Amino acid sequence: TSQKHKDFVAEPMGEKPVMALAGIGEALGRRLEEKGFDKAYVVLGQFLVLKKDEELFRDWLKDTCQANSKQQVP
Amino acid sequence: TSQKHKDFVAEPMGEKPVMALAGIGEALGRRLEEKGFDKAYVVLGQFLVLKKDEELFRDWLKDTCQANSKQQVP
Amino acid sequence: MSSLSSMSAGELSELLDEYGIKHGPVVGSTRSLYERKLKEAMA
Repeated sequence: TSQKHKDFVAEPMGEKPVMALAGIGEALGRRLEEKGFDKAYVVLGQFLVLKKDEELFRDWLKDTCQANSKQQVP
Repeated sequence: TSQKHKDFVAEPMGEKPVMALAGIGEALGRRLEEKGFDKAYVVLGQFLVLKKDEELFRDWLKDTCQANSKQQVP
Repeated sequence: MSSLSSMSAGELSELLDEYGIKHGPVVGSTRSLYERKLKEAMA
């Protein structure tokens, strides 16, 4: 697990920006923000709405911001 | 806060069914299940994707299962 | 108005901003709510 992920889970998610999520860099974060996913909790919401199905979530991430498989949230 | 809500928040949400949510009775729960919102965490996800905006959430709940204002999740 | 359903999420988002309708991301589970709000605002 990356240091970024450890930092993220070390405290409540609160209003953290989407780029605080491990695996979401500048480019991906920008595209997610443009689509309204400006906060980490909104991305979590989408994951939950997708029934915590990782494959569905990856597909959604790819569709939403042309994320490649490497760039995705662990 | 109702006993149902106290019970709900007393332990992790895990895989609790949607009807475990305070304010969601049999009828509303059934309609939510029909729309794929069968677990409490999926409804939480929808609340997060609606940016935790209570008005939007109420509107969505009304649309989704013709919930009236009384029947809604506190 | 039926054209709303053929709009992309981005286009809907822009329209929601245009009409001053508060909103989050337009995704599968929120789209119908926002389309309904836009129809009301456009009516």
